[in-house]
Amino acid sequence: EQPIIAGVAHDRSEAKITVVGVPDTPGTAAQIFEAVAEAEINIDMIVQNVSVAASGRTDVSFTLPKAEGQTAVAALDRVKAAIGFERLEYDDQIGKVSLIGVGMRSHPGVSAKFFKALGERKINMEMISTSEIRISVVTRADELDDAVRAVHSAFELDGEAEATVYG
Amino acid sequence: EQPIIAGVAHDRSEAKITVVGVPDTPGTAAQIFEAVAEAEINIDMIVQNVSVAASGRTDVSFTLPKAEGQTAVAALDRVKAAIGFERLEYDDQIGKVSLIGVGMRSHPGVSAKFFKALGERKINMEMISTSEIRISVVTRADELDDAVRAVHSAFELDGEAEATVYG
Ligand SMILES: C[C@@H](O)[C@H](N)C(=O)O
Ligand SMILES: C[C@@H](O)[C@H](N)C(=O)O
Repeated sequence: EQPIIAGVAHDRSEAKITVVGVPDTPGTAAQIFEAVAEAEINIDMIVQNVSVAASGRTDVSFTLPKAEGQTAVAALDRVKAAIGFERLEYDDQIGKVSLIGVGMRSHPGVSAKFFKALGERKINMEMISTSEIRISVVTRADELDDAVRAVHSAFELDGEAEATVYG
Repeated sequence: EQPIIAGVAHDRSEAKITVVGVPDTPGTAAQIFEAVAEAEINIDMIVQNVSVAASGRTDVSFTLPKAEGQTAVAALDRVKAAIGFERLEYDDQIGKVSLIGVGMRSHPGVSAKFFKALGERKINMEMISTSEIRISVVTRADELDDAVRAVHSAFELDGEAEATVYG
């Protein structure tokens, strides 16, 4: 049956932190997020891919409210030696666009269509995180409006009110 | 208020493909997933982090049913030259464990607790993907049962039936 596309959400209130070169061994991500939690910082998406290089390291990125960016950077700086990561990257010029739906896992064409809509507008996807009910992409903040229009158009959602979504 | 933890889900039916060294320019991810969709392969989670090195490349990973692994690898091999990625990594020994809840964004301690539960048992988290309602981690398949027990215990979900979750 057809997947159900509920709507498109977008967010320009967030910043992104990438903890670069995290030792890919048990416990390091826990240390990162314990430091962030201790600073009482709200976290939205966390993305970590596999370590592929012989480095034995990987990168851990997360998004958070811009207003909490510097607090988070400071909290992570304090545990840098303990964790052993290489450096932090802070980026407050991101936008996030998400397609919300149901049953998207059994419809791989939905992700392809979403990505193609952005690719055709030359909008680069800097981070991707998906589940069965949500496809989320991080773009440049100044490309976000264009990205939202592109997705609305590709899925023929033009004119629809934006979905208020949770999660 | 407290976040609501609905339950823990786990899955050992999946394999993981990492497309390594994908040019981080508009359109490449679309090409990857168009090839996969054309082969009618169901995709579960997609994870892509930022490109940090001066390489201008990043890695794109996704999980899928083990039975479809070779078909997906073949489909991607066919578009390797067109996309320009470096290589593919195929891994059919993964497990996926997820914490399902509500309102986890405003409770950063939930992710930290989940990660700590695994770290303390020396279970390595190979991939992480989270949203406000779901924290998903990829582990070795032979560590999955231990991971599930660790999370149940940390969140005092012992004895509860496993949540049937969608998304
Ligand atoms: C990189 C980080 O996720 C590490 N693999 C851990 O388990 O904590
Ligand atoms: C790597 C891939 O996601 C690329 N940035 C794209 O937009 O397609």
